[in-house]
Amino acid sequence: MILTIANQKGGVGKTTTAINLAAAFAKKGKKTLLLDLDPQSNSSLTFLDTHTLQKTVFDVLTEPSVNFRDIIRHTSVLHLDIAPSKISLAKLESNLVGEFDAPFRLKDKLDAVRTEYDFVVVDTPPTLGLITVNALVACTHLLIPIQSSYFALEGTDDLLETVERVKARPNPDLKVLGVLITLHDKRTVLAKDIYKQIKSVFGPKVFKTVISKNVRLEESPAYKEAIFSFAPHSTGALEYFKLSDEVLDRV
Amino acid sequence: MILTIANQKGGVGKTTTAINLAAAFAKKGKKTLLLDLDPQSNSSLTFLDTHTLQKTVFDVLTEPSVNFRDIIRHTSVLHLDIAPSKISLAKLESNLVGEFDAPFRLKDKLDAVRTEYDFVVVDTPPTLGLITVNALVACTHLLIPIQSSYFALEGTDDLLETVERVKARPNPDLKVLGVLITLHDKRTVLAKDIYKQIKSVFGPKVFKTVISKNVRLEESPAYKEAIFSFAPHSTGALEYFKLSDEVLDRV
Ligand SMILES: Nc1ncnc2c1ncn2[C@@H]1O[C@H](COP(=O)(O)OP(=O)(O)OP(=O)(O)O)[C@@H](O)[C@H]1O
Ligand SMILES: Nc1ncnc2c1ncn2[C@@H]1O[C@H](COP(=O)(O)OP(=O)(O)OP(=O)(O)O)[C@@H](O)[C@H]1O
Ligand SMILES: [Mg+2]
Ligand SMILES: [Mg+2]
Repeated sequence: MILTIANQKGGVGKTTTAINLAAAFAKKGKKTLLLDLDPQSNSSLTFLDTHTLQKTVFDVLTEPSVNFRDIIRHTSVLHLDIAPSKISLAKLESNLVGEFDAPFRLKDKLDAVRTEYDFVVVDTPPTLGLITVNALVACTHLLIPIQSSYFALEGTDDLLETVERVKARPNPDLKVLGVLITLHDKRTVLAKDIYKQIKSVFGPKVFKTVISKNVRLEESPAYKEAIFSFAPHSTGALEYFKLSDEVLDRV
Repeated sequence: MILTIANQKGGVGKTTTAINLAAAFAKKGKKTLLLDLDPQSNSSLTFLDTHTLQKTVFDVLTEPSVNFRDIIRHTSVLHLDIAPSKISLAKLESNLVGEFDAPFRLKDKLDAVRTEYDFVVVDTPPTLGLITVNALVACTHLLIPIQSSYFALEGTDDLLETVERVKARPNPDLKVLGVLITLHDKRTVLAKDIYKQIKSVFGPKVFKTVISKNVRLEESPAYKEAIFSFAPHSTGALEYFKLSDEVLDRV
């Protein structure tokens, strides 16, 4: 299973979901690869020092001689590997202008390692450009994190339109695995209202698990850890573990 | 003064700052234009229904015959106009590939209306691509909102590198007006730690005004209002008004 975490709205918990869902799969003994496709490299920063990296995802996608095996590293979490990025990935779009296979670069290169993992979890940047299109073409499933806030709801039409375009030709098997409500604050009326609106728009696609606002989730990357080792009994750890159960049920 | 609000990290309060700072200038009687350069069009959504729009910023930047005067609209706030966008702006980069004047499109088109306004406030998307470069080339000053969280601090190197490249040739007069700490939660240790780190990195550039987390700021766009009419006595209104005083002091 190759699971892309995408939403072009910024700051809705894509990276936080990618890190902790990947770590939850690893905790269940599943061999998991966290693939960082965001030039901001927040997922990579959580597990390593990106300044020391020589080759990264950018090189794999632009140089024929560089493969994922050359850049994949183990993390501090058993069964969890990472394919890291750094800011150079921001040049991908201008680098691949005019290349007719540009949307397929990730899919083609991922073929060499995908059988070695039970799960590949892909973190994406807050845009709908070539990088995110590569993730949508290469993946089998899509998980859409949506913050329960006004702006976050408005942007989903554009994302779903992009998904339909990808399903029409480059990746007909792409499935929307589900919509995850994140950064949810049960105390505010706005969050409750938006939650109802998201349910009425997406229906059964919405995961039963809701990720509530929890400062431990914000802190754990600063200590180079996923939530399960940093604060194993926090609400964040329980909720992301429950989410991993729900994801396994849906596959 | 043309003030760009930029940070490629997502969800750090760029739009919330652009809307409410522009509204604060208007409240002081300054003629202000809010220029939405984000394809997600969150600033535009706050004041109008973007589905009804014919021509938008995308048309101004790609068609010689369309000018800002053709798309600028009044908002419900006295002295505040808006130049709206919609998702079509996401095609700007692929539309202007190979055009040697691509980074200057906004600067050139803005020349026709800039004298009609005391302030132009530019909202940008969470990327460092051609759209944000256009904003950095066209503006006189840059305001960088930074959320007091781990990931937000890591990304500022890349933004400052882009700013130096813009200052080297296309816009030597570009000044970093200041760094604004947003979404600050005084109660958490992490936020206090990050605040100290931001101060040690940016020194006097950091505004004294800190914008704290305040649900009224999250709610007001859902009611098509800036904070000053939606919740005039909220912390968010007081803080953004104080920020507008500090900005005027620095210019
Ligand atoms: N459930 C949560 N509770 C508290 N803080 C959270 C939660 N989820 C995410 N955060 C924090 O909110 C901010 C945004 O989250 P994150 O960086 O994961 O979003 P993103 O969608 O990956 O952002 P970008 O669009 O920049 O890639 C981060 O500072 C993160 O630590
Ligand atoms: N001070 C604040 N208190 C509470 N909520 C806030 C505050 N500032 C912003 N928000 C909320 O946080 C979310 C992110 O803010 P906003 O959309 O302004 O960020 P942005 O940087 O413009 O995001 P993007 O990168 O997607 O353009 C929004 O839901 C907004 O309502
Ligand atoms: Mg992210
Ligand atoms: Mg915004």
